[in-house]
Amino acid sequence: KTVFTEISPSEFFYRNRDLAGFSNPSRALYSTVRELVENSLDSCELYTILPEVYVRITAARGSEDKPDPKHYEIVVMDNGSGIEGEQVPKAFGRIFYGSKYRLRQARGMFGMGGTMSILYGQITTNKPVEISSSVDGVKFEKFLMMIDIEKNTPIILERQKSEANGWRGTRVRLTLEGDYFRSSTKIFDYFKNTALVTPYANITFIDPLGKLVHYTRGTNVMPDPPKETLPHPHGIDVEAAKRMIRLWKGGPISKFMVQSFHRVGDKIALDFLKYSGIPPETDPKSLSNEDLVKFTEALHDYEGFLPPDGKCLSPMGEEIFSAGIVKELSPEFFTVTAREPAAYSGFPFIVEVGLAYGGKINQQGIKLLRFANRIPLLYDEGSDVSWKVLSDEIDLKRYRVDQDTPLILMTHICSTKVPFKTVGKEYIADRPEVEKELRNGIREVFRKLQIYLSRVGSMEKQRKK
Amino acid sequence: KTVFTEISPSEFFYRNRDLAGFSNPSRALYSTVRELVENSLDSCELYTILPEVYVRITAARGSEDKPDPKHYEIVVMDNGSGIEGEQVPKAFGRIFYGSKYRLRQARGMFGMGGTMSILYGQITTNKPVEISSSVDGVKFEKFLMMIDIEKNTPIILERQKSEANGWRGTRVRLTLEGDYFRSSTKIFDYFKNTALVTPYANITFIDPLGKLVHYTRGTNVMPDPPKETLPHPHGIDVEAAKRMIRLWKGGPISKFMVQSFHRVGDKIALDFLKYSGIPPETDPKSLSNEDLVKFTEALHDYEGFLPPDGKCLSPMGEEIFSAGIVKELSPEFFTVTAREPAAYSGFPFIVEVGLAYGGKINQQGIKLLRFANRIPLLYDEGSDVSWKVLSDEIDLKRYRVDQDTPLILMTHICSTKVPFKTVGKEYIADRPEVEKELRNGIREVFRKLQIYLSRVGSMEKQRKK
Ligand SMILES: Nc1ncnc2c1ncn2[C@@H]1O[C@H](COP(=O)(O)OP(=O)(O)OP(=O)(O)O)[C@@H](O)[C@H]1O
Ligand SMILES: Nc1ncnc2c1ncn2[C@@H]1O[C@H](COP(=O)(O)OP(=O)(O)OP(=O)(O)O)[C@@H](O)[C@H]1O
Ligand SMILES: [Mg+2]
Ligand SMILES: [Mg+2]
Repeated sequence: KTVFTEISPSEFFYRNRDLAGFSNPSRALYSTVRELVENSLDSCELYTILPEVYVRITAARGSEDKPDPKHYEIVVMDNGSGIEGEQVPKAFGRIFYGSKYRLRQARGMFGMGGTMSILYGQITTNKPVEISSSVDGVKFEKFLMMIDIEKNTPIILERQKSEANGWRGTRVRLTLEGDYFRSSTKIFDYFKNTALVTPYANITFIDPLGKLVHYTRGTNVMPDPPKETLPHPHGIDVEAAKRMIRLWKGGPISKFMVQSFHRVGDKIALDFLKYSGIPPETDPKSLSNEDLVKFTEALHDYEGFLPPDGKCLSPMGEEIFSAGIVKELSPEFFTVTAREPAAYSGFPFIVEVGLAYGGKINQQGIKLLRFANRIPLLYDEGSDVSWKVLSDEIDLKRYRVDQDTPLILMTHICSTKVPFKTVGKEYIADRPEVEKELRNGIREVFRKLQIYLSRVGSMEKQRKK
Repeated sequence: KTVFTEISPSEFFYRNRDLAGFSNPSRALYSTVRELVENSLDSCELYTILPEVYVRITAARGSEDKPDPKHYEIVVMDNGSGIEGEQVPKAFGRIFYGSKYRLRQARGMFGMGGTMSILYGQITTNKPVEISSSVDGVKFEKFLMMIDIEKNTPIILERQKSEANGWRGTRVRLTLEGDYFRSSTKIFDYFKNTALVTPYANITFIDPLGKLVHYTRGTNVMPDPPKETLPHPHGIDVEAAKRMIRLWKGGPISKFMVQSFHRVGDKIALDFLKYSGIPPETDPKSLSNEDLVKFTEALHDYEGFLPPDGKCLSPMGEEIFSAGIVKELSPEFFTVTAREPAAYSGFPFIVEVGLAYGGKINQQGIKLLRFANRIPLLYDEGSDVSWKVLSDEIDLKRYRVDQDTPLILMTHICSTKVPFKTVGKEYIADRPEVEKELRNGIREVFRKLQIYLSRVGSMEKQRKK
């Protein structure tokens, strides 16, 4: 007789933790740094707080003289918004629980990164996680907790309230089996690349060997935070339409269109309803199942909808991108460009591209740095859409660039939903719309480089005469 | 004030369906075929039933003359074990519900493939799925159902019992938005490759253009079904150890070791307990948290455990692999090899490799066909471990092979847990243990080919004299 089992989301990712980037001690240490730092930076940026992020990794007590892999304690502290005491246990102790399930750009999107780090720490060291948080700088709550993995629910071991004395933010302290020897290079790359696209952040990192690195703020300018937006008609499937209609407070479909969709005004609403053969006074709740499908298909086919604007997005912008490049790369020359907002499957996105040459950049040949919603992507380059565009669609010879030209190309995709191919956010799928914007952005910066190089080349010739 | 939300597993994969291989109509049609056919073959093989699988894709009523993408109806029927009526709704209407969460080889492992196909069909066409199943050939139950995506639970619209008149098995009929024009090549490749590794199956495929293809059984020999196994000590983390101890019926740790772990007898148990400094009469339930961590680490470090045997695995075996190659490829020469059972992180696996040359194989140069637990992997070749081994570690010139030699290399990895990197099972991570077995298996078949080619070459020379 066949035995059926149901498993919880945490049980699923406990068993399949490689899907989330926790495949071994070296990778898990890297992923833990990533997930916690990204939570901290999201929290600061959403409230336009100049980020102060502190990260410390030390050998756990009793493991100091052991070889890798071994137990490490990691502390990540920020000056962000903090988390309400009531929400802390589930925010960190439940998979698929979070505040980022919205149509608004953020590094977080799955509701599980912080929880996975805690889960991995727990299954390798059996130690609880300590989380302190204050939302007002007056009081802070400290939790000692673990996760009931089979039930996907937090287990609170201790909870106490204390004076915050002005500190507002979040501090996470957990122990996990890591391999610092194998992951240190990637961890330092992660911080350096993060500093590149977040030059308004102060980041301090202390490693297990006692090395302290300050990534010092290079500008006080922060990007405008994104604003939550209405869905774009092109992103609507039948399930989404059903739900929007169920929540509709009542009134004709012409009003429903204007109040439910991004950038749909009365005129476009009426023109669309004419196109799709639905009378404007129709009650959306009266649409039959068949009508619903036709309505959804018409939303996709109608060509009169305005493209998304970028209000739900938060690109770096030229000033910030330039500040980061100057601060981290010190090139002889650089150029940045940003594409207009575009969309894939109704999800808005903006591509920003930067190219830096010479100066302190001394590796031979071109190096690609990829970013998505300000997250540095350091794995699976060969599978990523940016790599594909660079290697298949850019003919370097056209731009007076050869195998040895010291170049760093930076691609940044920001979206309300970055088309990651994996839960571990390793690389980005090659959506044709995204590919197109990348191609044009990359060509643009190479053209600018070519102009610079030819000007330098002709000045050289002048001087030699 | 920050608003927190919890989402269900189906809601998560509804929003992130590209993670599961349902990114667009062309890919979703392919994934639906894959997921349903794999469920059928799993069901037959587990009970050593010679598989009869019928697949039909037709334009949905009203869509016959429309261009792609459009609505298609797909029917998949098998003669497998059938599903108990009580279990049908959750098996297909709940994500993370299934019968394959066990230490035993199967194509299924995540408990969500069938459910995703139904979910995708529902959100694109709003039509319910019809599922019929009989476990005894006497009565069959037919369900008309949909999924409550927000709650991750089935919605039963109709249920009826009827005479089965001897038919035992499962039949799934659903409607989805697909793009047959774009996915037909991949779908036919999927069937051809499935027939290659499942030559004991009769598979019938009728496509929307009315084309009928029979993949006819080439052998009545079936692989021995896998047997569920105890976990191997090397795969145990602290959470797993805790659970096993919680379920332990009572008795000393020496007995616990023998009854809980794969291939651990009294002698090895005592030797391990001596190594880890735990007295054999210790009650496992009395171990402190600290002791538990030490115990788990010792399980990893102790070198005296026997490697896993292959009883929980079900490789094709030479006879079946050869039958498939002959039937589907008709080569001039072929060779197959199987490696001894090995393990990565305590999970047993076996690598089988086949190489076919000439005859009806007429493409120029080497083509790689990848399989895992008999599933053909047709995407993301460049990211897969087999591709990495072939391109980085095999020097083709050593084997008298050049750019034009018509060759097909087949790699098959079977495991209780195939290290897929994605939920869509597209490609396999490069675990060093798996890489090693692949490397040796691939070299083995190339050596055999080289012997053949030199024999043929010298016979040619003889003839010319
Ligand atoms: N440092 C922090 N400051 C403020 N809020 C935080 C912090 N860390 C976590 N949170 C809250 O906890 C929630 C869950 O975090 P978690 O990392 O598990 O998921 P996420 O960030 O929403 O998505 P992702 O899995 O993509 O990272 C977040 O949505 C956020 O509301
Ligand atoms: N054709 C079938 N015959 C018998 N049982 C089936 C069939 N299709 C599905 N099932 C049952 O339904 C369960 C759920 O199927 P589903 O495809 O969603 O998950 P899975 O096969 O367990 O894992 P995966 O997501 O990796 O495919 C299976 O575990 C199996 O018990
Ligand atoms: Mg997060
Ligand atoms: Mg399945």
